[in-house]
Amino acid sequence: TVGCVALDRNGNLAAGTSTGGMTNKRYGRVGDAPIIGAGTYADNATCAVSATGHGEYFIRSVVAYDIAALMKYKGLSVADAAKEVVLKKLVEKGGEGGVIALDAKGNLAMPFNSEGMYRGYVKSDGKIVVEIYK
Amino acid sequence: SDITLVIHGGAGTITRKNMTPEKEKAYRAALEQALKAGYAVLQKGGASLDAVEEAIHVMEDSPLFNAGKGAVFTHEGKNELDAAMMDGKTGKAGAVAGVTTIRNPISAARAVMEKSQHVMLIGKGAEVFAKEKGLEIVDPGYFYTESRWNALQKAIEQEKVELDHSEEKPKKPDMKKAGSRADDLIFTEGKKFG
Repeated sequence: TVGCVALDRNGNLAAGTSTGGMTNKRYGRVGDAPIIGAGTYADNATCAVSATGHGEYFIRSVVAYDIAALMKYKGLSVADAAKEVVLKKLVEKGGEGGVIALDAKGNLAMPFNSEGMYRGYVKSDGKIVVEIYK
Repeated sequence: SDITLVIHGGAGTITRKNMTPEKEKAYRAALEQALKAGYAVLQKGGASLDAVEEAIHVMEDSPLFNAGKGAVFTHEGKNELDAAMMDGKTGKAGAVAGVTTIRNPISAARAVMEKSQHVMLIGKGAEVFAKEKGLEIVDPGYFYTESRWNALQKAIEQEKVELDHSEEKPKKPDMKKAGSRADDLIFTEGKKFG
């Protein structure tokens, strides 16, 4: 699964996710990537999120929206909200994967709880950072 | 605002443990290319939606990632693609699921968001819609990659081996015992491999 979140000069956030799903899947199984609120979400007032992981868990936990909701209703930062959802709530339920999240001030979070996470970001200074974790 | 762009890419079974230096170099180059493509849009004052679409195009067009060309196979040997996009300014959203002929599903998701009254279109209908909106339609064979095909054969083979050697019904996947996973799963009746 690949995804991207971005913040433009006008302060607008956007999120996108694209995937081939999982090998050997059957019966027209669909994961979280195309489910708004589960694998993809964006709201200028909170954050933009793209997720990658075991879709069934991400759908049931409404992961992307949950991060935004924690920011909106509990006043958490994007880093704390993403951490709470991916490293606590998802782990408690056995859900594996991670997210990228970005708020309207350019603060970003990239928590994950499993292997094979490829990440990259670039901020206004133009410095490109690419990381392949674990 | 401080322009910012963040990406994630997933390759299924390939993690750092089994990645050769050449593979790692290739992945890093592709991720960097995606970042540059998206950042170029933002730097020129472009919209975040355009930047997201550009960055994802790069990864969809690369055979390295599980999206677009390079997508994994279903049990039936097809590449079924899903994508979604959301606009933080307006709250509009679009998605496609189970499409097999749209070269860049992320653009189809955006078209659903901007050119339809709906949020999600699936299968054949989504493909007809994408074609009507002028998106590039390809033969399903475009998405084929040998490594993903081999991964499917391996998954199917392991499924058979399990059935041949055990009269017990296949166990439900135990996510804690099944070991680590990447962001894309290879799924058999009793096992999953990330």
